[in-house]
Amino acid sequence: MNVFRLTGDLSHLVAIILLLLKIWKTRSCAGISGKSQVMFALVFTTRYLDLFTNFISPYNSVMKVIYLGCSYATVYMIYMKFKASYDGNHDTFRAEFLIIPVGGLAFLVNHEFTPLEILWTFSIYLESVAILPQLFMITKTGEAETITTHYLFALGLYRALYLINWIWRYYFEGFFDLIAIVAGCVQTILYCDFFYLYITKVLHGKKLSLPA
Amino acid sequence: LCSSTEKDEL
Repeated sequence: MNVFRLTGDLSHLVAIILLLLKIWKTRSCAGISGKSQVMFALVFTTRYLDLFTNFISPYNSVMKVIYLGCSYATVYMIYMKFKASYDGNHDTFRAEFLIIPVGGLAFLVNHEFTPLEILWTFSIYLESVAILPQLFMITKTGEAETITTHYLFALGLYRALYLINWIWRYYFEGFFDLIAIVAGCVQTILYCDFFYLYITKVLHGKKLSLPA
Repeated sequence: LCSSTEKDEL
């Protein structure tokens, strides 16, 4: 465990909790893509099946349970508890266009052709693109609440920190996982445009709004 | 190519 890995995990945790708190405090999930959140719940579910088969460390297990719990709680808030505030009309990205190709790719390109390994690969690939419905929704409405942009920044930062962690691990441990690295690069690249807007607008006290 | 069966990352 190096400092980039740890701060990456914490950044991910901050993102997830921030979103949950925002929805809870405002009693509203307006501006949040339910489809992205369902996909993140699917990502955690398919990746953390090893909770039952493989014990790594208390830290590892506890974080997995927190991610899973928060992710399901978020989906519950969006589709059940605060359903009335869910902006379904603007959440129009077709999730099947991501899930089906990603599922096919996980079958074709994986480390090992076993159920758990294919599901793990699926989760890595799906995570890399799961934010697209959310970014699409912001493009469509042309704006995002500032707290939502903090969430997105922390979520994007997490994978960027993991990229540095992988470079570190390659040099100091000789460890590398090509599937995770390629997907992690794709995932980080998808946030680049958003990072630019976040730094130039939100950090200067302006609301994130796109030109019409 | 490293296949990591023991996945310590989250």
